[in-house]
Amino acid sequence: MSVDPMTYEAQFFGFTPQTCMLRIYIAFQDYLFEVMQAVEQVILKKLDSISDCDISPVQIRKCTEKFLSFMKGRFDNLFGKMEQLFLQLILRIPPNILLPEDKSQETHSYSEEEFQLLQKEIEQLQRKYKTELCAKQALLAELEEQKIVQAKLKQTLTLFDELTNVGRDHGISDFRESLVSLVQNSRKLQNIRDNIEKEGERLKTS
Amino acid sequence: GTTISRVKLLDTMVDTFLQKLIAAGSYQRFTDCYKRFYQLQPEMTQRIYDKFITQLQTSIWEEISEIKQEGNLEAILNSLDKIVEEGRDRKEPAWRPSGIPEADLRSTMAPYLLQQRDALQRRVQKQEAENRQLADAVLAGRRQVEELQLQIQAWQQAWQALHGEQRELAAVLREP
Amino acid sequence: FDEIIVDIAMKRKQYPRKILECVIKTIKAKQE
Repeated sequence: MSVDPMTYEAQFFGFTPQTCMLRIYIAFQDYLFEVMQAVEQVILKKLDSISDCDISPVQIRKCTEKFLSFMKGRFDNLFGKMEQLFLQLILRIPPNILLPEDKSQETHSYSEEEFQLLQKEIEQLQRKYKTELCAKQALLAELEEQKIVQAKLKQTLTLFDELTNVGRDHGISDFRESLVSLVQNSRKLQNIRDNIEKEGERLKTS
Repeated sequence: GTTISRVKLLDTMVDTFLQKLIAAGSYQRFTDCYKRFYQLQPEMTQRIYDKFITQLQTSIWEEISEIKQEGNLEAILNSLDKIVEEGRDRKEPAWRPSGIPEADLRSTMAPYLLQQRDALQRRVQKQEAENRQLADAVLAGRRQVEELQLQIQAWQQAWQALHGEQRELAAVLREP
Repeated sequence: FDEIIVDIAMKRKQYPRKILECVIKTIKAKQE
């Protein structure tokens, strides 16, 4: 008959039910013997106090053994029955019951492959997360850089604006037109000067 | 129907055990075994027998109490009652250790790894969303930089275009 | 035999939680 080690019960109780029963059996049996011994002592003492009594201690011992062997037989039989009931009804985890510490077993039990798959998935996600973090750093770095570049570009634009404003402050709305009209006016002035010089020459010679 | 607590069951069983043991070791049987002493001292025999029974019962109940005390058995049995009560709806046999620690441990760890995976998934998704926004911002920034560069280029060309007029003006002004 | 049973049973009771604590610590450390 294969012995049921009742490991699951030992996990709950911290001892094996069989050990517990053995402990109770030995204790009960010791008491039975002790009490029988006490009975015999009392009887022997009583007999001592009775004069000319023809019952010998050996005879009393035989009576004790007779009563004890009967009691022991009944004791073992009754204890065997009690032990069965203990192991079935008290010191036992019913088959449909899971101990609290094993709650996680209630759900899906994981095969080696599934477990490795899950671990692989986690590693992939960790890599992905790191990549995303690096991307974030790079994007933030570029945004910082853009801020600097934009500031410089805006500075340059401001410079051009200021130039334009300087012109505007001095009545020049459009430099190019002003220059063109300057060139034209200069040309006109030169022509006028040339004419004047020619007229002058002519007057000198006449 | 009504579930008896394990502690009560234990006491009942011990009590039954004792009653049957005492029934087996009846006074009749006791006097049969100690016949001659009984004939000599019937009252004494009765007293000794009574004491025998009382002492046996006391010792056994003391032992039971001691075991209950020692292993805190009552509390443990009551907690087992509770566990069984909570699991009463479940009919099929529950899981038991497979004897392969790695296999059993996988299921213990799996819920936490699943949690970690879900948390990581959420983090990745959150980071991806954030990065999408950042990428949009970067693209917008690039466009703005391009825009500014074009504006500056336009200005630059405009000013460079003045160069021709400047030269012409200088030439005109320089003419003798 | 009895001691072996109790020893194994106690390990089955305690070790998963202990290992789990280590695993969770590791996961947290990795995340940090």
